[in-house]
Amino acid sequence: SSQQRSIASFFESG
Amino acid sequence: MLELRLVQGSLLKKVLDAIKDLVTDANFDCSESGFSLQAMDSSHVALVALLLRSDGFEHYRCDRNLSMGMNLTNMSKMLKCAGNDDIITIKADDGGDSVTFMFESPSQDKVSDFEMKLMDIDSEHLGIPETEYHAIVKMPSAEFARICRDLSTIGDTVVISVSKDGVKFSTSGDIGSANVVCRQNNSVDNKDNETVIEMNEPVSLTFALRYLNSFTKATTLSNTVTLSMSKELPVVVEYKIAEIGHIRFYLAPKIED
Repeated sequence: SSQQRSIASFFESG
Repeated sequence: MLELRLVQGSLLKKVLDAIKDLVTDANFDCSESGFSLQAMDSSHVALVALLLRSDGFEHYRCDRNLSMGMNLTNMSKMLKCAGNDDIITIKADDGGDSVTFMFESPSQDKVSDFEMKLMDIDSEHLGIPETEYHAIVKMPSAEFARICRDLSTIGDTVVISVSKDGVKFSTSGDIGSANVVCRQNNSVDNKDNETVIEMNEPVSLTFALRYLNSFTKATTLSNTVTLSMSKELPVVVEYKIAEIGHIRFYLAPKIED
């Protein structure tokens, strides 16, 4: 099976 | 005071059609440079970034930076009341709690205004760095939409692989599997029909088809779409909007356990 990562985890917040 | 006059009002109608099913509420940010939006879908898997540059408007007045929280379903309801040939003007007062959409028919014989309540939206703004992508595929947007639609009848995910041979879209499901390969072609007559592949190194990523299908609602905005991919990074699906800007969808890849 494959995991779906959150898009926010790829970018910097702020 | 904010006043933005868009002669080709249909573009705004199309933009809303493209994003309203993906994003429920969003802040529209208005600054000297343009009218923009950045928002994630409710499951935080995809992100949409819209930019309509100020120089693409016939009249653009934005006295100070303004962020306007809007419910996109409601905004879409209002914009549906504009004719396809109408000029749309967006108006708001600094610190006000509403936005007005004014629609003018091309012959100026009908003028409507629709006022919509704004809302407070607590949204996180993400910094998206400029990235060198391993592969960039430009292809007809209708072709991309067709492939996503076709493959989603077979499976839930698609593997997009770019190699020197072309771009391959693969899926599999309970009933079987499917592969679609698009090779680079050069159309002398019409650049919009071209598939152009720029590749620094081969890349293969897996994505949920339902998000890609949602992105293809932007197909009416542009004849071409660009897919930018790097290993283990989100794909960027970009539709240019005439002479005025772009809409970019970012989708996180699925990663094998």
